[in-house]
Amino acid sequence: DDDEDGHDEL
Amino acid sequence: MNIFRLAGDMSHLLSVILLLLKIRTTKSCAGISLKTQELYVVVFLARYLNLFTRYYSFYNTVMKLVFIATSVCIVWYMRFHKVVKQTYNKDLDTFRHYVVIPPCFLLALLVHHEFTVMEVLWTFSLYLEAVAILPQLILLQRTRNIDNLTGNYIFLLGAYRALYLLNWIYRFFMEKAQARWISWISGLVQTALYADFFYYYIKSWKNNEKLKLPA
Repeated sequence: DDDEDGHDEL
Repeated sequence: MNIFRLAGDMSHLLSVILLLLKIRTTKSCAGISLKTQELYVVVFLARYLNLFTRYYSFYNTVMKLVFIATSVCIVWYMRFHKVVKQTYNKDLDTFRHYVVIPPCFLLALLVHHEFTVMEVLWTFSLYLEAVAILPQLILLQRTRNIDNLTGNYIFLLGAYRALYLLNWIYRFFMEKAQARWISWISGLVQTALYADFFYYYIKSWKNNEKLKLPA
């Protein structure tokens, strides 16, 4: 679920 | 996913549901800025292009589709629905929203994490989202009678990014996430723009009065 650049966020 | 992130997403989702509910049940979009809603369409289309390039999770995909679809739907109601469009406060919603798009894009070209199309668009969407609420806040200040649904909608929308700030703090300390200055600063700016609104919203709530912003 996690992505180091925060691209998993909305 | 931590609790702040989930709460932020739910607050965002709830705000959109509330707005659509207001439009559909009261057949009115009074007090809602079409300019802000149009900027959100641009924000979501630019940011969620990564729907096609990378899969994160079912949750992630569904939420992205929901945000794109609902933002387009809201703009459609305000522009084309024969009853709803007549309730739009066109004369009060005068912020020239297109002027914020080029500076945000230019800034994304200059300040980004990585110089790729997707990354620049992603960054552009963060900058644009930070200022997209401005036409709405200006319209709100000019509206004499702010109805509860509109007030709650804007509160939930503001709470979303405020909760994301807590999410970023959590991720940084608890999950040892990398520093993400672009998201953090634009999220901070976005939340700060709501400060004044939050103040009057909470004040009116505590005093059990109708929300009214000073002119």
